[in-house]
Amino acid sequence: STVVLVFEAPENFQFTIEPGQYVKMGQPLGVI
Amino acid sequence: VRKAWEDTPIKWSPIPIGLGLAFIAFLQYSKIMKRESEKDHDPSKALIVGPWHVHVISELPLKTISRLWGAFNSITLPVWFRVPGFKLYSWIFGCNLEEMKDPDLTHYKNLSEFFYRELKDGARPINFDAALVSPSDGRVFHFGLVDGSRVEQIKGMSYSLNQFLGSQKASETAEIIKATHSANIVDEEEFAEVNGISYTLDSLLGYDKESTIEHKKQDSQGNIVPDIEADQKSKKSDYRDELQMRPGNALFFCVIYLAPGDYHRFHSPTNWVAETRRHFSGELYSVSPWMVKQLQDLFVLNERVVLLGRWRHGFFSMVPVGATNVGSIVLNFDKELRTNRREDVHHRGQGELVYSGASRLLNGQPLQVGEEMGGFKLG
Repeated sequence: STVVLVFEAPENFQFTIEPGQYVKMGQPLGVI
Repeated sequence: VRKAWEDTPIKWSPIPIGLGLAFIAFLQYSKIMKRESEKDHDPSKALIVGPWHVHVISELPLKTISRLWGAFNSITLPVWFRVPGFKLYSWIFGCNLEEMKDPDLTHYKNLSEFFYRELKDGARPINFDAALVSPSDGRVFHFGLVDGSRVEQIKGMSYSLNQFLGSQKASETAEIIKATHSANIVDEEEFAEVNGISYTLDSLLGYDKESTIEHKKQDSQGNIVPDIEADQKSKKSDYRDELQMRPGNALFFCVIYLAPGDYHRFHSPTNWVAETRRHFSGELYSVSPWMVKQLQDLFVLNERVVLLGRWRHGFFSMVPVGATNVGSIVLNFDKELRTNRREDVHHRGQGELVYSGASRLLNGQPLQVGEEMGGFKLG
């Protein structure tokens, strides 16, 4: 199963993750 | 026949110009018609494109297999088998048994219950400082900017955002966003209740009420008084402005893959309001990284629940996508939702899969960061 997020955000939004990284629920995905 | 073949003289003669032109026109017309039909491809249809083994997999009755898998795993297991059985499953798929809410394995009647296990309170601390947190446990498959109206599945392979979110034919992504929001504008004074606590939608979304301009007017005696009517009008238009794609904003996406051993409930990744739920009863291909690399349009083909809404920065959507082993998607706030049903009819033909989609307004379901929204169940 997969969860996909599609969202509008300011252009300075930055993902704080790497492809292939294992994340747990509640861990940050991005910051503005 | 041989005599006729050998003795019949061949007489070459020019083709009439009109006939030649008609033939060329026919060829050109066919080409244009083919091109136009590809351009007007119905967005409710997705093409199965991939190597030969993908086509073989696409012919399997995956939904039936998924339902059988679910039914099989709902059989109550004998108590003596539960501990060794679940421990074996955990060893194979790497489940962490120490973080389960109920650590007694004999309490889980079958694999379905174990698969949908809850976690201990505090097992997943929420980072409240981040703009966005992970909605589930899993591996980050891909993330980035939405390029025009296409989302990159893997490098060099993308799918249409319109198809993924379920737009009407020829509509643009911006129009979906606009339509979604304007379809169900929630009055700003409306209160939302989450876990027994009341919030205004403004506070939940983080809109700054203090910044609203107060309008003044002169009354009949020349005194300056607040203009309530102008204020209300202004607030309404401010709301509409909020619901448009704002200047300086962009569309982003992020895909998280849940492996069979992961905790299979999903939570709200931010404070937002879900306004529409769209259920697309597609196929149930595996969404493993291998399959994602093989099958173009995988996320458009698979059964999914599209939740559309807004957060403090504008449009927000979250889409749980089903797979062969986990065909059942559950939403805690929408008990009417039923996925992977036998009644959902699919039509196949010439490599195309036609799926049905159903929308439902959620009347502004407020969701707090970290709040459990639902999950994936076996079968």
